[in-house]
Amino acid sequence: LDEVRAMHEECLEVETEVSYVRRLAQARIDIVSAELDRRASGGSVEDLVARLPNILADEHPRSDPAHSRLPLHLAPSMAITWQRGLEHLIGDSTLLNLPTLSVEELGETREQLRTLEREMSDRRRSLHRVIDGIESDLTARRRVDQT
Amino acid sequence: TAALVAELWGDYKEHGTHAARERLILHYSPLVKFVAGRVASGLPQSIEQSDLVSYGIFGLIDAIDKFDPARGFKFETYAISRIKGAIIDELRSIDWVPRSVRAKARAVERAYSKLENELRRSPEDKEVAAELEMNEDELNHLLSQVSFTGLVALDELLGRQQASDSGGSATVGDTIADRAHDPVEMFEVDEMKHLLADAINRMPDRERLVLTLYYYEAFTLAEIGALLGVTESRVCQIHTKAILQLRSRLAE
Ligand SMILES: Nc1nc2c(ncn2[C@@H]2O[C@@H]3COP(=O)(O)O[C@H]4[C@@H](O)[C@H](n5cnc6c(=O)[nH]c(N)nc65)O[C@@H]4COP(=O)(O)O[C@H]3[C@H]2O)c(=O)[nH]1
Ligand SMILES: Nc1nc2c(ncn2[C@@H]2O[C@@H]3COP(=O)(O)O[C@H]4[C@@H](O)[C@H](n5cnc6c(=O)[nH]c(N)nc65)O[C@@H]4COP(=O)(O)O[C@H]3[C@H]2O)c(=O)[nH]1
Repeated sequence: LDEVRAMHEECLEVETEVSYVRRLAQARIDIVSAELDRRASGGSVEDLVARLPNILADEHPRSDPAHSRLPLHLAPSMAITWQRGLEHLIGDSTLLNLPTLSVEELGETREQLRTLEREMSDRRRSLHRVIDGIESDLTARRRVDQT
Repeated sequence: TAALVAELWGDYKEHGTHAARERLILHYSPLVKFVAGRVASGLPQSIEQSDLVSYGIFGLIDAIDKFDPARGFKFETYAISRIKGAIIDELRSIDWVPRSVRAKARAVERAYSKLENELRRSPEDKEVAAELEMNEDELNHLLSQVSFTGLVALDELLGRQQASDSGGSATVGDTIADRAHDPVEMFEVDEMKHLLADAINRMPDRERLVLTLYYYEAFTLAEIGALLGVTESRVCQIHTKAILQLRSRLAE
């Protein structure tokens, strides 16, 4: 049982990291898309920064409280440096230099971020299946103990 | 990039230019999407996500202005804590739970307190309803209006716990933000729940199971309902009742 609990805890920590990289990648994709729209239609960088609440909010409404899940860790331990694979994309200088990048560079970065985001979403989905499996196992054991 | 970021911080802290600040806001703004998403989980759908993100951005700007790069800590650590704090503070100030609903919740808590003192045990639902001069259907209808789910509700619950422990009004959320300068120990929702563990263990069996699965195993209330063989609306009522009973016990 202790082994199952340790595995559960480890999966939760990795899931927090993967969700973190996923959400930062999504935010970057949506900001780069907003910048490309700005170039096409005019408007200042100031306007873009003022529109961040709309750009960063989720497109779809939240699920109702009965289908929401308490995040067991608010954020990953920041001791990690995100350098594996494409993860450096969530910390590079794209957003620092956003107005100075060319349309081609923005398009290329967005494609790479989309690849990273899909990778993270796939890993996250499989982690959720593992975590949910462990949790139903832990709960079944608890029910057996209680009866 | 690390050198570029450090240079920009140096430039901003020295000259305070609007342009440097805007670049820092853009660079770190994805953190707000992450934190706002997690703090929003469990909040009523009537609260707009874009409003939560805008409160979070105020928290990010506050963090950028207050951060001291020379201290050698990671900005992300400090920012995440300030973003969460800003969203929760702003929600409290706009009364995210309408006052009329809060008043009803307080009435249920007082009913639990009074009955537990008199009966020396956990009261039955019909006893709570009778104390409030309602029938059980009316009580369940009232409970459906109150939904204490998510991190914001947990933070408030612990505010109660802290208030009764230390007599002050700071919530655990505040103490964690104070510790933001210690980069090693951060973000542990676990720590918040550790404070609740004793109180949850003393709850009646069904309520203890609902609270344990929701706060410690991250089940959704819908999943807990399926496990208990009750409807979704019923498990939400059981959860709300359990929270109000827990709050009445923590307030003592
Ligand atoms: N309640 C809840 N539902 C969840 C959660 N994670 C995933 N889902 C559900 O599962 C669907 C597929 O998620 P995905 O494979 O990660 O695939 C996602 C993801 O790769 C991406 N995505 C999601 N949100 C954003 C965003 O804000 N910006 C960008 N650029 N991409 C996003 O778009 C795909 C489709 O998203 P949706 O249409 O929203 O569709 C989502 C959503 O309905 C969660 O934590 N809570
Ligand atoms: N074991 C397990 N864990 C799960 C599952 N779904 C989500 N989680 C975890 O639980 C956290 C809260 O999920 P939520 O309440 O749906 O709250 C979500 C949801 O409201 C929203 N969100 C995230 N991704 C999507 C998406 O693709 N589409 C939509 N519509 N909403 C999303 O942002 C919030 C925070 O997302 P995250 O930071 O990723 O944080 C998520 C994730 O770490 C699951 O099926 N099993």
